[in-house]
Amino acid sequence: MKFARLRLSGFKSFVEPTDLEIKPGLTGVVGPNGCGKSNLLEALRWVMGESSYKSMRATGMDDVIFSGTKSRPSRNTAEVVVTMDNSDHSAPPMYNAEETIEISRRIEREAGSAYRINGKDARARDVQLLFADASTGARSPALVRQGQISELISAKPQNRRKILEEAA
Amino acid sequence: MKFARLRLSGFKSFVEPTDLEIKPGLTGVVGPNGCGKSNLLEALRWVMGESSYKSMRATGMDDVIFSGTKSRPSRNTAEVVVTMDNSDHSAPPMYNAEETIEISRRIEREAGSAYRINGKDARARDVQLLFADASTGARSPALVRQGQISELISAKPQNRRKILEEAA
Amino acid sequence: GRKRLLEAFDRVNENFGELFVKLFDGGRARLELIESDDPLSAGLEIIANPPGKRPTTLSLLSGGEQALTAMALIFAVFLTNPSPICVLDEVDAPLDDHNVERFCNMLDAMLEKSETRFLIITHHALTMARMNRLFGVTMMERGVSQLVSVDLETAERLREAS
Amino acid sequence: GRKRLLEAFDRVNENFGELFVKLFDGGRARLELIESDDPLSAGLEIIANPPGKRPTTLSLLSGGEQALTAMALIFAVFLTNPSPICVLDEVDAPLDDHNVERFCNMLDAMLEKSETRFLIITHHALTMARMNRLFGVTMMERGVSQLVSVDLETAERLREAS
Ligand SMILES: Nc1ncnc2c1ncn2[C@@H]1O[C@H](COP(=O)(O)OP(=O)(O)OP(=O)(O)O)[C@@H](O)[C@H]1O
Ligand SMILES: Nc1ncnc2c1ncn2[C@@H]1O[C@H](COP(=O)(O)OP(=O)(O)OP(=O)(O)O)[C@@H](O)[C@H]1O
Ligand SMILES: [Mg+2]
Ligand SMILES: [Mg+2]
Repeated sequence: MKFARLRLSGFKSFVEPTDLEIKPGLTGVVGPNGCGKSNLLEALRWVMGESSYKSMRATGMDDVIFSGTKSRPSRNTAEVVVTMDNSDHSAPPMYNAEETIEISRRIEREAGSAYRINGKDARARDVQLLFADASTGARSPALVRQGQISELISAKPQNRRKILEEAA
Repeated sequence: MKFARLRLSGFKSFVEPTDLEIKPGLTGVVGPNGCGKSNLLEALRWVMGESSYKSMRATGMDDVIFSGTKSRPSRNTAEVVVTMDNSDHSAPPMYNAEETIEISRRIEREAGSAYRINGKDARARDVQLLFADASTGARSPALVRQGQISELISAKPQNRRKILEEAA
Repeated sequence: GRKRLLEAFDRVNENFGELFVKLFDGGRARLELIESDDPLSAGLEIIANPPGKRPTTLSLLSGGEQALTAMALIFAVFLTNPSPICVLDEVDAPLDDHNVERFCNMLDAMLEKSETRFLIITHHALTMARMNRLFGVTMMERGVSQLVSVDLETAERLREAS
Repeated sequence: GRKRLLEAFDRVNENFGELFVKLFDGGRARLELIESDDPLSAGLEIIANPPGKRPTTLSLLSGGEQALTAMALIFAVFLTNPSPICVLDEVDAPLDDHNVERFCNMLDAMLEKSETRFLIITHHALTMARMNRLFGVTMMERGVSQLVSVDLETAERLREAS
């Protein structure tokens, strides 16, 4: 399974539907402070089933919904869809027939999140297991948040050991 | 009182006597990773009476003494001297007659630190009070260590309040 | 003790609000004492919005916005009692080029308000270009630091040396 | 559980030692389990020396050296079980130009070892120049993000926009 595309709609500052193509090799993401770069990583972790709003720089999961600006009203829903290229048919048996697998997460204000895999309702757990099976997921050590390196450096040795548990 | 010069000798990677002229305005300090820039700030805080070796990236105060390289043996002493320009005679009465005031701190392995003000033995407390009287000191909020901004940002609100106590 | 802390809070809050607006060219920011009615045991919260954005706590801003806001707080405290020396160790690391420029503008503004001497440790070419002079730290011999006076061109080469 | 953690430790330690030497062009680094005989409750310590310097714990290295060493650890874990996607958010912020180059060399080396797709968020011009393609994030309308495909020259201008 390979990551092919990430689509954000109403997620934090990405109020308009936005497609990020994930191509092979090295893709740089640039822009001024505060323009939304870190929000992209949060959207990826969110659709993969991140359950802790604190790790999303939020005070509640509803905080990921576009909260409006001076010229635009806030939204009531946010959705992120990740499209996986499964042409190597390495997905879990349940989804492995498909050439592409779409995983989506949609949140409605004060009504929680709903997940879908290829259009069928799924639980957060199903989504988390699907990505864990592909050696990735919201807590993958390969997803390095801004400031996470400083946290690792100043972490107590006991907390640092947890990074090994990811590898075990 | 104005800061005029900082002299390091045997302090961390500054094994050879090194003079840093502190001139008016903005002085930039540049160089590659690991070349010794942050050591300069630590030397300044150290000579002003910093008592916590943990805040000096050390496991004991002797760690600030040059510990040797493949081609040089370690040293047994380290010394930092800061020269103050007192031509405005704003120093505490005890030292105010002088045009320049030299504060030095010298450490000897396993024998602790010794302070001097204009050549006369002094206690750490005397040095700390001298600088406090001049609105500076090892814990001055105007001395911003590498990573201290991140610490302030992620600090608990209770710990952040301490920065106000500096101003009070 | 309590009274002095509240007075300090008001003065710092006022400076902070002004410095934030200068650094962000707009927007608004304020400090709040939270978690306790007693200022001596209260927490310090920061509520800020860059221009055009909604006010949030410091923890919800972007990395660069947080760093710039924290700088405004540090200088707000500084201005209540300017010290004769100020050393900033790589505080411009998370800033984009535009914000580095605004940071340097603020340093120039500080020069006009006090006789403070500044030492600015940086890897940023734009910051170097705004300094009155540059010192380079090198390790020609491994593990041994040396200080040299440099001009801007030499600093460019020094930054890239191993 | 205990056995698996120790096996993981050995594999990560081996990768870590090799990656460190590649990133620092010499020197040596190793991981240690401390504070407990039971690996499941032990702490993870890092002992490292860049070339020509004496071994010390991670906390005594310079800011840039710490960041580069932490990157070696992260990729050491990564190599034991490469993920299909890797996103690095401004990990190059504390690095000087020379080390940014070595960091990019390591990314190229990772490309040869696995099919991982990388998203590298950065403010560094040198890093941008090493990417296969660039996406710019802008806020033409305040508070609203948009994604655009950019070439290197546009990226330069984008970095400096407000
Ligand atoms: N729910 C929301 N609705 C609208 N905007 C939001 C929401 N949550 C966060 N934002 C905005 O997103 C911006 C943060 O974006 P982000 O952290 O991705 O910036 P960045 O590009 O990573 O910047 P930096 O280079 O400083 O790290 C903030 O300015 C914030 O106002
Ligand atoms: N007691 C000591 N004796 C000799 N060298 C030391 C001693 N203590 C620290 N060092 C060396 O000083 C170096 C750290 O210097 P410093 O932290 O000032 O670097 P820096 O220029 O700030 O780098 P960066 O840009 O990465 O922050 C380390 O490489 C370390 O080996
Ligand atoms: Mg960011
Ligand atoms: Mg440093």
